[in-house]
Amino acid sequence: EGIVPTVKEPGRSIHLIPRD
Amino acid sequence: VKEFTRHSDDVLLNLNELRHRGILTDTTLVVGSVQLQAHSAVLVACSGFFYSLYSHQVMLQGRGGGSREPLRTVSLPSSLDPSCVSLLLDFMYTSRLPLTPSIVSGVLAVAAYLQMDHVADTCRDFMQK
Amino acid sequence: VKEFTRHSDDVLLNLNELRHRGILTDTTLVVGSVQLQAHSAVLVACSGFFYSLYSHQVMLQGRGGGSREPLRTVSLPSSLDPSCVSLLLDFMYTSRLPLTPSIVSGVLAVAAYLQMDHVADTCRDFMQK
Repeated sequence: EGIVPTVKEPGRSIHLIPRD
Repeated sequence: VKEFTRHSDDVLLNLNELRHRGILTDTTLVVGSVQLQAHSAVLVACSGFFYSLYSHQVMLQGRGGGSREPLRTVSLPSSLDPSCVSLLLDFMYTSRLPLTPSIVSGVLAVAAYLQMDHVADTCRDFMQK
Repeated sequence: VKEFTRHSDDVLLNLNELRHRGILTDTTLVVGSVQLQAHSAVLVACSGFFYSLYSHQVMLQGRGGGSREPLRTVSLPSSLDPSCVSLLLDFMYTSRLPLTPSIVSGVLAVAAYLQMDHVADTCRDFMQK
C-alpha cells in the first residue's frame, strides 16, 4: 500500500466545552 | 507538578482499544444498516451534536444534578455515508483524519452534521487545494 | 492523513469538564466518607485495578459479547487517603500530578492499589530524591 503522508495539524481539533 | 506529556495519548489509545473490544461502549450509532459502538463520553467530548443532544436529553427528562444515563442508540440520517461516519469515529479515538478527494465531501457532510467544525474546516481547506 | 497533535489533550480537557458537571459520570468512587464521580471508561483506561475489576465483573456475570454495564459504585479501602484518591482522579483527567513530600507516600499507596505503575514509579523516584 502506498505510503500516505501524515500532516501534523497543531490547531484545535474539536469543540471546547466551556467551563461551567 | 509532574506533567506526563504522553498521558492523554495513552488514555485515548486505551479508550480506542476498549472500543474495539466492545468494553463499556454504551452507545450504538446506527447509520443505514451499519451499527457502530462507541463511548458516550467520548462522543460528547468530540462532537457538538452529541453534546447538545445530550444536554437536550437531560433537559427533556429534566433530571436534576447532571445525568448518568448515556445515549443508548442514536440513529443518524441514512443520507450520511456509513464509511465516513466510521472514519470520523476513528478520528475521535485516534486524532488521525485520512482525507482523499473521493471521500472528502462525505466526511464534510458527517462533520457538519455532527457539528465538528474544526474537521469541517479541514475538509473545506482540503477541497480548495 | 491529517494528525491533530493536540486532539488527545482537547478530548481529555472536555472529559474533565464533563466530570466536573456530572455529565455521563457513571461510576462513584467511595473512599471513607468521600464520594467521587468519574467515567468508567476513563477509570478503566487509566488504572489496571479498574481494568481487571471490570473484566472480572464481566466474568462474574458471564455476560457475552463485551459488556455495557459500567461499574456503578466502587468502594476503596478507607485506609487510603481520600485527598490522594481525588488527586489521582485529577491526574487521570489532566496528566498533571502535583507531588509534595507530605503527600507522596499517600499518593504512592493509592497508585499502587489502583495499579497505576507509571505514577507509582514517579512517586518512588520523588521519594528517593
